[in-house]
Amino acid sequence: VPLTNSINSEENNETYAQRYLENFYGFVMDRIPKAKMGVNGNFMEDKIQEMQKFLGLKVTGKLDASTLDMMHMPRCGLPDVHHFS
Amino acid sequence: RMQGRPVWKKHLITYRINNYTPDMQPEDVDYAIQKAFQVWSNVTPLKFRKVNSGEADIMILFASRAHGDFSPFDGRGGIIAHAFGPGPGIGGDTHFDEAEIWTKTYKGTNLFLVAVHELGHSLGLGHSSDPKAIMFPTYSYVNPNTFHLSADDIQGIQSLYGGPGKHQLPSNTDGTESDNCDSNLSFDAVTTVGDKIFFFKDRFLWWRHPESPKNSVTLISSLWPTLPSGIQAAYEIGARNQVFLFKDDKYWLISNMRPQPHYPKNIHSLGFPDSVKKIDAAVFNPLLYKTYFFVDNQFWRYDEKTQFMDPGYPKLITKYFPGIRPTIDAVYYYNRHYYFFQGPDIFEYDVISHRITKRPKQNIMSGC
Repeated sequence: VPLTNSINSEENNETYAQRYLENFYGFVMDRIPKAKMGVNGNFMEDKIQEMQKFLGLKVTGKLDASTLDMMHMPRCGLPDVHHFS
Repeated sequence: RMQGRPVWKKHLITYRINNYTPDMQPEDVDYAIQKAFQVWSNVTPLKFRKVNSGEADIMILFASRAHGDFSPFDGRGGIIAHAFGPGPGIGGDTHFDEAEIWTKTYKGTNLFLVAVHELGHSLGLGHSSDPKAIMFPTYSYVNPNTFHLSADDIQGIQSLYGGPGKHQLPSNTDGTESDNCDSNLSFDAVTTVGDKIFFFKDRFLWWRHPESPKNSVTLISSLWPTLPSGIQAAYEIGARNQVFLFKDDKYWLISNMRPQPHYPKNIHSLGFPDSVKKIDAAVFNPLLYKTYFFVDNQFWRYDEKTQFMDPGYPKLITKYFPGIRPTIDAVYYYNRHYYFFQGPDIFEYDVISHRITKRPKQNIMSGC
């Protein structure tokens, strides 16, 4: 049971993070061909890094605890960098 | 700044609160929004006017889930508000997620703090990566009484609109200004603050050095955005770098020019009876280390060491301050003298000999 919960939790975190990055960092999941999942993975890692850098977190490119905590904080609905110069 | 650098092309911007959250009293919503606008008007030439009908430049509303702008809210938590950059139609509009619990305190989501952020967007600011900036994208509570814009916020908004012009000062405001050369000028409160004397009148604040004819003027809200106008009494304990400001049954502590957390407090916590609703004037005597509070024709004495009212008070002003009329507008202590303000009259009163020593000319401000 703990193993299953853990897997579900990881999936949930990843889905949540994808949506967060789509909303606020211009991450576009749908446009990336499935055959290039490796590229997609890197692209998401880049976007996580972009988010971590912007919000002053440790830049790891991973969905670590502090990054997920930040993603779950209440926030403004405007993108952080996508629409701004 | 937002992409394309959208800004309002005019300096008088209207806003309308389209609907109210049931979480707060409407007057508290009005106050939070007005104060949030004031934060930005203090550092720019912008002025904001509330309208109650028709289309305003900035329309403010509370909404749940999908609300007609293709950016649905997501229930409690997550996204709590959003706003649109300057422009016609939906441009400049600010939306708050009704699913949040909106408050004027630290509980739930503080409307004032979120409004300052969203109105920053309404004026053309994007998100800041500085965690100290109000334009940082995530919400965290700070005491509204000590809140101030970060350098990043100010640099951002002033890069779009410039700094506050001289017209923000009394000479060109909306007609409620005081003429500092009016021979009948009276003050709401006067106190020393460090090496200066501060004179409070309506929403204005003058300051000058005691020995210098030069004075400066500003809005109280420019210096302390979260404090009200119409300060009624003020006194300083110089040795502690503390200034206390009073309005109605509340008082605030300013220390090193910054409003302190956990204020305002109720004046009754100082030991006043319930019948006292406001303080007319207050002055600290550093020789006795006691503070005199003047209320109508009476005064109380408060021991700043024990933090208790002295017994045997109130007493009649006219009996213990010979020559001083029953009600006092303002008073400050300087160089072993009290300076009492009663309407247009000023009395210099020696604290040792207990008598009036001088009646300075009313023209205490320069240029009068």
